[in-house]
Amino acid sequence: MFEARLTASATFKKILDAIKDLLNEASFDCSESGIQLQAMDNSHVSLVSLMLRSDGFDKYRCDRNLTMGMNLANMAKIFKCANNEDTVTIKAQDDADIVTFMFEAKKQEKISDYEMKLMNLDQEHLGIPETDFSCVIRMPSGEFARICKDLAQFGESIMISCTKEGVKFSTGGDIGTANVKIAQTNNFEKEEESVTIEMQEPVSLTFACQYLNSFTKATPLASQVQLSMSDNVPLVVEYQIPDLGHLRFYLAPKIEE
Amino acid sequence: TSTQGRLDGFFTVL
Repeated sequence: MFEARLTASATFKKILDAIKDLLNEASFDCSESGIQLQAMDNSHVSLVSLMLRSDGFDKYRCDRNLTMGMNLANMAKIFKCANNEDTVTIKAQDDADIVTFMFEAKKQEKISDYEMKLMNLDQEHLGIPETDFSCVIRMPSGEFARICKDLAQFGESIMISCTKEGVKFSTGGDIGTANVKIAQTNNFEKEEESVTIEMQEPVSLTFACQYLNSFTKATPLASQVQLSMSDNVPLVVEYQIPDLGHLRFYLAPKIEE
Repeated sequence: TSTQGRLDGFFTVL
């Protein structure tokens, strides 16, 4: 028996919004420690890694490890039927081929349930090596989204250059060039508005705008985003989901020829 | 010019 109950179904809506452009379907691996999802997009350029800890749920029971393959567009259709304030309960029997989503309004005046057929996706499980990153940048997630959206008007790629002075986002195309520089802040009072840079070595890498803009669909999940970079390894864009877990995106850099 | 890299090779298949 698997059962996970979360007071805010809005969190699930936000997670689905953030990943459904990159993935058509994905396996949710449920265990005692929580729900995990790890999948590459079809072109193997980006990887989505979601972790929702069992202790972040209002109720969590997982008697046996369970892998639930789900079509994310269909899952999003079901979550559209829930109000943001509804409590969601996800239920499945051991070895089941269906999953049930139950939505309850706060005062129990409306209870609805939706059953969805599970898919056998046979996805590979990937080991992600531990990396000591040369640069780790933390900045307001809204600001990062704004920069990616603004620069995408001018070019297909964004170069992210990190030095101890700050971070520079640059692009260029037919119109001309665009550069946005962000400096480290000393704003210790408002943590969500701060920019912090931990730099071992300066790094400069180029990434596709299209993917960065997809990742920023996760902005409503967290006030801050963390960008981790090293030469020749994927960029990690991480959103911490308060009291529940994290959503990470890995992106292969563009290779200069 | 630049080409898009891929993630294959960065991760190990478990």
